[in-house]
Amino acid sequence: SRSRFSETFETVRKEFQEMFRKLFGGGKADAILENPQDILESGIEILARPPGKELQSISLLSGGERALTALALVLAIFRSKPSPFCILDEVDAPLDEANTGRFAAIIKEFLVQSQFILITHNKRMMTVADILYGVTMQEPGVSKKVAVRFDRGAASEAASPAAVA
Amino acid sequence: SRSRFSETFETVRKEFQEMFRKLFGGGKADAILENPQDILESGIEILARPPGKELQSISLLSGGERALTALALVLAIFRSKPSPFCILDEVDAPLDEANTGRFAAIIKEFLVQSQFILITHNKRMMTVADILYGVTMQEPGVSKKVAVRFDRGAASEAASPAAVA
Amino acid sequence: MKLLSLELAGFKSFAEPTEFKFDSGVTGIVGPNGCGKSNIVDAVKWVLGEMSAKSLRGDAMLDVIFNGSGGRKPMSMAEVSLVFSNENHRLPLESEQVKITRRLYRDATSEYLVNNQTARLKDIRELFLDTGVGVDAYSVIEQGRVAALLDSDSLSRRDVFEEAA
Amino acid sequence: MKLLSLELAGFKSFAEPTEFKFDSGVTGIVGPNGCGKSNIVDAVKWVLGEMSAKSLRGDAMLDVIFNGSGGRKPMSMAEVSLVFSNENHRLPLESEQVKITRRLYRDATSEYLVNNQTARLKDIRELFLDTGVGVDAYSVIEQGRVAALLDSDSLSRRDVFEEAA
Ligand SMILES: Nc1ncnc2c1ncn2[C@@H]1O[C@H](COP(=O)(O)OP(=O)(O)OP(=O)(O)O)[C@@H](O)[C@H]1O
Ligand SMILES: Nc1ncnc2c1ncn2[C@@H]1O[C@H](COP(=O)(O)OP(=O)(O)OP(=O)(O)O)[C@@H](O)[C@H]1O
Ligand SMILES: [Mg+2]
Ligand SMILES: [Mg+2]
Repeated sequence: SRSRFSETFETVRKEFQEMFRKLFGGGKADAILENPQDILESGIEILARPPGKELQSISLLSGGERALTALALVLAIFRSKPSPFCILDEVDAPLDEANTGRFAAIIKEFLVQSQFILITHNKRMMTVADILYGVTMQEPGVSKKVAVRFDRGAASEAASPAAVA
Repeated sequence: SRSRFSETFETVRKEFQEMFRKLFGGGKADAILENPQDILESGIEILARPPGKELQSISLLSGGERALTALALVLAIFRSKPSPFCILDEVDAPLDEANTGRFAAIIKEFLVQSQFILITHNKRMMTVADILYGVTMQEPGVSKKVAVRFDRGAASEAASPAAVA
Repeated sequence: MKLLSLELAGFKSFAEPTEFKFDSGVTGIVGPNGCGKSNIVDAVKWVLGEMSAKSLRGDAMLDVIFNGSGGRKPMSMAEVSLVFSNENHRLPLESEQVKITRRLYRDATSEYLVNNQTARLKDIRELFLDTGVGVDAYSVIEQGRVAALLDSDSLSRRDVFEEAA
Repeated sequence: MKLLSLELAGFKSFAEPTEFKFDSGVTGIVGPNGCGKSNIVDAVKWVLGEMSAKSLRGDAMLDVIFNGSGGRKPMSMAEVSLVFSNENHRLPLESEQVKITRRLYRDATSEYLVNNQTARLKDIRELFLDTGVGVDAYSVIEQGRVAALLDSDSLSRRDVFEEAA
């Protein structure tokens, strides 16, 4: 119905603006109805302005900026309608260290409502996990779950399951 | 012309088989003409079998396995017709440490014929570079080239241009 | 409603029965390329009712059944279960826990079960209606697809907003 | 034929004239998200004759001209030059070095230059015919596109093989 959609749209929009500012450490983003007279059919335009830059078309954003903007939108939707769990498969691959750090910190804010399952190669992201599973193929072609010892201090090679007995 | 294409096809095919074995540390790959009677129109099928696994459709390969197979094909084409330079923009993002190491080692084999320009966030890949440029935005929105000091021993944080005065 | 565990047997590279218990916070999954991490994500999508083989990276749905490797023969069935806690009875069932199961046999017959009782896909879909859990929900971001939300045109972006309404 | 240097001025985020000298081995480029690394790849594609704004991540070709930021005004022209050594006269020109330049003005007029003499795009394309250098060649892999070679259908895969023939 009209009113339900426009209410959700407003909530997601506000959350998106906040999530973007937090993930980028500044800047400004927005979600806009292309055709506000026709709420039930209108497309949605995304505007994103990383800190220190001019507003430009989202196609000009860099690989990392696009990924971070998309994550801000996903987390905004999550805020407006929390699902019990969220699975993210290597979403941090395009991010540099500073953005990975901010993203890892934000995830913690969501743990009240939802569980997160993060697949990653990035040591910084691993430190966020409460429990860490390794998957290897000791027998060729057959996946096996292994316990992973994680040395938080060194965030060392030990995290790579290959290092697990 | 027919003979030129089929000659190139055979060269690339052989190089691809070799590159795949080197990048994966084993396994087998092939490039096959779907319709060998009609060389000038036929599509090309790619087969890839990572070490220890059965031959399956390439769509079932993992993200890292697909990237590495594609790199084997690119390097095979390079071998058959060297271009003066090759620019790779974060192609190592999906690769784990072992595959990144093998890829970095293979690049060195190509330096006789071609120059490589590698954009990367990965410290292991940075160690391959003969010269390293940093790009930052000290002035917001304006890219500036900076010299990067690279401490090969520690392959440390120092590689990140932010660490450069 | 919390996600308690995921059980796989004969699903893709998980030939052996494997159980992942999920903590209430963040669960991390790590491992080398091709070891089976993204297959876990496919398992979750599948048990929630994914009907497109392509979206599970296969050519046909039978591609989800363990296909053999090295000394092991192909298996005749794939089975995945998801177990949720249901203390607050958010899912319209009496039981304190809810287990949903999906099976596929080599002869292409499939079974769905809720708390070990035969059910239909329709029952599973209705069970999770409006909870944010489901195949098309925003709660699963596959590998390499994080920026897809921005890439899509403004009309299909609407879908995600509607999902949250 | 070796790539000696790339010069950018007013191209995308490179407001200031910037020169990258290339060594004969591997040149690494590092930096945080959004600092301008992939813009360098766009600059190389552009000076070699790229005519699609979309493939340079813009909506219109004018998007390649520095668009202003913070205290700086938008610029009125973008210019990129590539310099090659030509001692072995692989390029059909007398000079020991060959410099190709492309300019675009705000009024959408563009200029091509070879060794600072006005030329046409057709001249540049013919200059590099059969060298493996060119817009569609396999020698530039953009960010996130490494597996695209495998994703494409078998017929378009032919193109890459034909390129090498
Ligand atoms: N039905 C099947 N039977 C056996 N193995 C399978 C089956 N389907 C897929 N696989 C194997 O699973 C592997 C891919 O696993 P997956 O995509 O989960 O890897 P990953 O851990 O995500 O790796 P990456 O880090 O590269 O993304 C492939 O090597 C593929 O051959
Ligand atoms: N015409 C222009 N004028 C000014 N800035 C521009 C112009 N075109 C693009 N940009 C800016 O360039 C930035 C993107 O740069 P680029 O894609 O090279 O980043 P990157 O270093 O590759 O980052 P990542 O590591 O995330 O891939 C964007 O923030 C964009 O606003
Ligand atoms: Mg994966
Ligand atoms: Mg980039």
